[in-house]
Amino acid sequence: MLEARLEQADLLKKVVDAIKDLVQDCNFDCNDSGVALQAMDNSHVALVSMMLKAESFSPYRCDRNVALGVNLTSLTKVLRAAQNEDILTLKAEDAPDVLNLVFENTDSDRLSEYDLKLMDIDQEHLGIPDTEYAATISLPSVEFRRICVDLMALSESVSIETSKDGIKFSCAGDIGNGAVTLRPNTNVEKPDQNVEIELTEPVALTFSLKYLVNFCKAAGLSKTVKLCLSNEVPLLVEYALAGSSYLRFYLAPKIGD
Amino acid sequence: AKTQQSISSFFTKK
Repeated sequence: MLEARLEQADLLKKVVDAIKDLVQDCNFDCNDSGVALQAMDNSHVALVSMMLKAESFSPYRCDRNVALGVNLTSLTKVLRAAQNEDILTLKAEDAPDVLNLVFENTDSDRLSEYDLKLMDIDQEHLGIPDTEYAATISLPSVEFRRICVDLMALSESVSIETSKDGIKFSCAGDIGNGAVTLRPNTNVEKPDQNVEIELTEPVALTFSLKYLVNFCKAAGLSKTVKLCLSNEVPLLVEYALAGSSYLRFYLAPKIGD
Repeated sequence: AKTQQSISSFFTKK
C-alpha cells in the first residue's frame, strides 16, 4: 500500500494548480523513491516532470509500484477542501480504484477524508536524456513571470539570447518590439534576488510565450527558477522544491528563419 | 516564420 504524509497540503495544492491547465489526466507514479509525474500537454509541445521524493513526506511508505491515474480537475476540487496548513496524507491500496486523501488540522481537531476515483491512463513515457546545457540561468521566479507576461502583451513568441554579459528576452509584435535584459547580479543580503549565469557557449532560441506564462503559475512554489538552454533542444524550466524534489517543464523550441 | 517543434521529437519513447 501507499501512505504518504505531507506536513503542509499547500505543496500539493500549488503543484496541481501549476500544472492543471497544461495537462488534464495523468498518472502519479509511486514507488519507494517517491511520487513522480510525467505528462505532455495535448499539443505535444511541452512536458511536465514532477518528482516529490520520499524525503519530502514524513512518513512515506510504498510497498509496491503503483500508478494513480488522476484527473487533475477532479483532484483540484478535492484539494480545495484542504487548508494550506493542513497535514495531508495520501493513501492507496496496491491495486486501487480510489485515492484516499486525508486532511488534518491538529489545532482544531478536524479530520477530513475524501476518496477520489482513479482512472486507467495509458500514457507514453519519454526518456529525458541527461543534458549538459550550454547556459544555465537562475533568477527570481517572480521576475521571470513578469518578463513573460509583459512580453506576451506584444507577441506570441520570445527570443532568449544568453551571453556572458546577460540574458536577453526579446519579442516583435504588431504594435512594436520589446526586450528585457538581465545582467548577472549578486545580492548578499537577498540571495533570492540573484541573477546567476553559467555559460559554456552563447545560446539563442525562440519559444512560445503562452507556454512560458503557463509554467510561471509555479512561481509560488519557489522564489527562484532555473532556466537551462542549449541550441536546438528544449528549454528546461525548473522550480526546486524542498528535499531535492522538483517541478520541471520542458518546452520545444520554434525553429526556422 | 518559425515552426513550433514537438517535444516528443527530442525525447525518446520508453
